[in-house]
Amino acid sequence: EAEPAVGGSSGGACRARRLYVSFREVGWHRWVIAPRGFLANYCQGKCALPAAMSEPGGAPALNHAVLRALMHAAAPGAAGLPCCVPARLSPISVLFFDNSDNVVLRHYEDMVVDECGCR
Amino acid sequence: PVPPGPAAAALLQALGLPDAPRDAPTSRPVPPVMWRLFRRRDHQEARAGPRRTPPGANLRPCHVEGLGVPGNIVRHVPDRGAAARPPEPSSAAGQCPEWTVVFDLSAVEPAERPSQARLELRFAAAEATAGGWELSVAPAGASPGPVLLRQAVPTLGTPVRAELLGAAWARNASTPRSLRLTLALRPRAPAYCARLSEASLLLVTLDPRLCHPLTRPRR
Repeated sequence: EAEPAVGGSSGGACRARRLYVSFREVGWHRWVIAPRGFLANYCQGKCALPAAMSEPGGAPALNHAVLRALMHAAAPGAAGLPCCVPARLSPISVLFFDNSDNVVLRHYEDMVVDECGCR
Repeated sequence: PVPPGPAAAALLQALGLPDAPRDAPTSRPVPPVMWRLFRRRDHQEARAGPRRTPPGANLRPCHVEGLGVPGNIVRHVPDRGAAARPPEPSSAAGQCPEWTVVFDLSAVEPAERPSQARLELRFAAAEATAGGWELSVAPAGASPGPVLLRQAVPTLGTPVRAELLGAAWARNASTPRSLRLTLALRPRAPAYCARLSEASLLLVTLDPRLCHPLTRPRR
């Protein structure tokens, strides 16, 4: 389940959008014990000024991103806009049965987008 | 369900799984210790959400909080020898039986470094005895090997736990593909023998390939 994407990067400033990954939908619900799914989210949106600057309390803006947004404002053809990408991620843990009948708890880094930023 | 294709295969690979396990074994309940570890981790991860993380605080990514050891994979391995063990009559002290337990560790990859291997035993039909019991663990095989571990067991009311890492195999050695052990539990004073009702191994490993350095704290 995902928040409807906004056409390309034309609408809305760069931010995290909701994306829920359901293990049942992926067909793994028989061997994944928990969780049933997780909010992975994704980044989308425009990185023109002022979005290229960081949101209050968000990840710090990269100077280079601000520079690119400035250049694009001054000469759109000279360089493209910065990209809207994950700036802060969180881990998840998954409990499942493996092929040897073991019950396994695995910890995975960088599975959930908490914050997006322009880079 | 998504038909197995390159996308599902890529996701499985990203999760460090060679292929999608087949359906869950019907008769295998999830051990309470695994639920506890999952809920403890899941609870922390929920608390570490973007809105509630105190500045600078980070979950230790390669550490099993509930067990206090480094690791990012915890496996609860059942005893494969249980099915082959004949039923035992309870017998007097001095003639207590020995049990062979077998743990299949072939799912552990060579890159994974073990940080804990906890044997967990549950006994039945045992009466309390003065002085308690003594557990001995030796490698199983045609000729009895040296005793790897001796441990005093004051009571059988709670599961008996013994740490095998450093005893059954060296700490810095890679995990064996299979672990076959002979166990014996002898009462210190004349008493009826106990009966082994369940054996399992809780193995914690650290896969450095999935272990990222802590994210840089915010300036």
